[in-house]
Amino acid sequence: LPSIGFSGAGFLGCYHVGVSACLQRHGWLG
Amino acid sequence: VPLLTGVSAGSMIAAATAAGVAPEPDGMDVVLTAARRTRELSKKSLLPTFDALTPGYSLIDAVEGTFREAIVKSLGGTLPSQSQQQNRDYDYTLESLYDIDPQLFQRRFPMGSLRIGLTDKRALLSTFPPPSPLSSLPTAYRYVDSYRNVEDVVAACMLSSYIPGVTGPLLGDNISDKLLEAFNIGGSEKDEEAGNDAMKRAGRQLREMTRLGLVKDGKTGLPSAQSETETGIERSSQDEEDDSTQYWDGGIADVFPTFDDNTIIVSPISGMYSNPTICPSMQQPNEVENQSLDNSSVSYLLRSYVPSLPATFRHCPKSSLGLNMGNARAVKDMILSSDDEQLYQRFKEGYDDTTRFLNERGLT
Repeated sequence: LPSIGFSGAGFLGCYHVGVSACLQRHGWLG
Repeated sequence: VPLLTGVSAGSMIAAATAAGVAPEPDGMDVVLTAARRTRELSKKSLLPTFDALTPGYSLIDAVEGTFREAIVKSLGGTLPSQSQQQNRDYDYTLESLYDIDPQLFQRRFPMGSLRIGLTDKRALLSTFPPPSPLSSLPTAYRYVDSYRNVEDVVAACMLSSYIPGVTGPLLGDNISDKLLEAFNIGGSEKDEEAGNDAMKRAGRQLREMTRLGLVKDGKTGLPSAQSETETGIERSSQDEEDDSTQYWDGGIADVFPTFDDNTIIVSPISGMYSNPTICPSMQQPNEVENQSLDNSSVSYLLRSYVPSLPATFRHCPKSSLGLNMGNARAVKDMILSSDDEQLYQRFKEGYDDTTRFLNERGLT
């Protein structure tokens, strides 16, 4: 699997949490 | 599990993912709790519309406790009691108190698997003229990719998110106390609610990690202390004693951290990137409709006064950022008052954009 880089751009990173949730659901993240 | 890297808010997401924290509800709870605390404090100030930018208020202090709690729980550890946490002298570096299986920790955080980006303040400020924010990977970029315990992870994330005067104290407690008083927030009230010591605690931890060679130079990959010696940078013992905040937000030095060209960049700002990217689409379908309902917002002002804004501008060789209403609204939501509904909307957008990314590539 490719590496995944979460950017800065805002302290309240809800967008990132949503991305993480989706990747986890599809088995990309443990 | 892929290699993970992150800066600022992204460092916390990457670390929480590595630790096994469930994004929903545990990850969102960390964000929502921090947002509620900022709203509560903001109500007591004379600047009711500002959350993250309330002078002297420290977001990293608001988020540190709940972030640590989520990480420790996901590793099966036990947290310090309420009375211990309320004790300002409580030593968070006493790892044994968390009762975390060291082997489990090493499996979740194997060496090199999680890279948290930092900005070396001295390297950033000693450059003249200062490096352009449009440049990528300037000499001030540092990272950590091996950790001894949970406190190493928490400290790296806190400083990776620390911007003086924005997400953390400006120049120490004295200045922030004065600012808080000026904006009608009592100093004692601030002490009780925020503490404002996350930066100092993280600074002490990072100083020890630097001494042990755990903080590395972004360009060479060598331990930063060794790299400084080789490049002739001298550090006096007085420097080290005074310099509790050697590291600032990693996004200052490198907004879009990558391992290589194959790294998937996650960004809540739409744009065009050389790497594969999960980000909002350039134009949201409901954007025009929302603009008429959003008359007081930054996006309305931008649209009114600068109707000819270009769609994108070159950020660095690996990205062009979108100057569109969607991004303006996203930035506004991130720094001004954001209610729970708005934050969940951001969560949903991230989830939907990732689904689109995976579907377009046949990866679901």
